[in-house]
Amino acid sequence: SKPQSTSAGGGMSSNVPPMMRTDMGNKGTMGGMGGSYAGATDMTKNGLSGNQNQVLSLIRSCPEPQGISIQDLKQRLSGISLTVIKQAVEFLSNEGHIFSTIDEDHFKSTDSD
Amino acid sequence: QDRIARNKRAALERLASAHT
Repeated sequence: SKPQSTSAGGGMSSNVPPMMRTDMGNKGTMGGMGGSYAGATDMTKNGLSGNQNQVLSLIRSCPEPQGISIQDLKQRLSGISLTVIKQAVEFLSNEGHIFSTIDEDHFKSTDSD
Repeated sequence: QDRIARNKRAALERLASAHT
C-alpha cells in the first residue's frame, strides 16, 4: 500500500535557496556611470541612453589611432544587437561625440583627448 | 590619414554646435 515511495524526497524542495545570485550579473561595463540607472526611461544625465553610453565609453577606451571597429563593439557588447549598436554609433556621430576614421566601420571619440 | 583629421574636425564642429 505504498504506491509512490519516492514522493517524499521529490516533493520537498524547501532546501533549495531562493535567487540570491547577485554576484552573477555584475554590470561591469556600466561601472563609473553612477550605479543606479533606471532601465525603463533609458536616459541618463548626459542625454544618452544606456546603450549609447556603453558604446561611447568603449570607443573612448580604445587606444588605437584608427579607433575601434564596429565588429569589436559588437563583440564587446555581446548583449546588444548590431542594429542597436549601429543606431547608437550613428547618433553619437551626429552629435559629434565620435567620428569614423579609416572607413565607415571604425570610430574614435572626439572627447577622449 | 587626412580622412581621419577631416572627420575629427567635422565631428568637433558638430559637437560644438550641438552644445549651443
